[in-house]
Amino acid sequence: GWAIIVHGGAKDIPPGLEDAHRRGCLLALAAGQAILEAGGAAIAAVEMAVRALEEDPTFNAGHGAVLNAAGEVECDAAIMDGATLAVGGVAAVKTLRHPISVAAALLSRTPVLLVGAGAEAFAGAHGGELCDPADLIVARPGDPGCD
Amino acid sequence: TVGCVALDRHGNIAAGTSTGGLTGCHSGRVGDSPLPGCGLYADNVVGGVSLSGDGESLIRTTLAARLMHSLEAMPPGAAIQAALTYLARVGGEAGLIVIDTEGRVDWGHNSAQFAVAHARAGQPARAFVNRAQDAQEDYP
Repeated sequence: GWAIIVHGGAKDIPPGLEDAHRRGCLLALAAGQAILEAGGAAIAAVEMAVRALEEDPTFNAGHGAVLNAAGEVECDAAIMDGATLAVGGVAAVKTLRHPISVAAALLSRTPVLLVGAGAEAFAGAHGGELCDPADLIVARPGDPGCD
Repeated sequence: TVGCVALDRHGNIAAGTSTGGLTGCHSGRVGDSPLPGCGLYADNVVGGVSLSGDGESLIRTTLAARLMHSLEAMPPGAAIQAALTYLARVGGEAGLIVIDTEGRVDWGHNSAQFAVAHARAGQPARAFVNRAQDAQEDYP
């Protein structure tokens, strides 16, 4: 059989936002679950589930990232295939709508981890979805973010 | 930070993480999320894990790798507890999700909350924000 589990971050959830977190996790789970139920690959299920979480402004990833000391967005993501032990990762990226998909694109192209402008250049050359960093910012006053 | 672990019908396991970082952190700072063995790991012969929490603590303890090593000898729940116990050496908060090669799903955290949803073949999807709300007896 198949199995899937997603998370939306280890943190203090502000009062009144518990349902938004549960709902967002369930939507992401459904995205991955649909792939697994159809006989699809775990690696695809993980990418689709994380993309859904990155799209949801409830969570600190992709659309919903927090700002660093310079007032900039910097996102990190990685994905690992247990069949081959291949890993793809990107770090300190500012213009990627879905960092997890760029990390997934790295899996079959050798490098394990690309950072900053190099990762964004790779994304531009391999179909990554680029955006304005401002598109990723969501007003969540007091949110410290988390890894 | 968000993450996912999945096991498909062919026995393949994958893990992923994605984060928007920490508010006010130094420009260029990178935490555990993109680092295999720290924020995630997957191996078909053991299982898959994805973590969240204080990135520097997870890096210093290579907590994903430690969790994977524990999974070689114990079920997911015990492996998660062992990892959280080890994390206490350096302090910090963490949340961990796990699927092992037998398809056992579990999760744990020492943070106040940890939003999680999970499902398995033949079992409906469920979501929680605290491990204590998820009945132990439902786990295989």
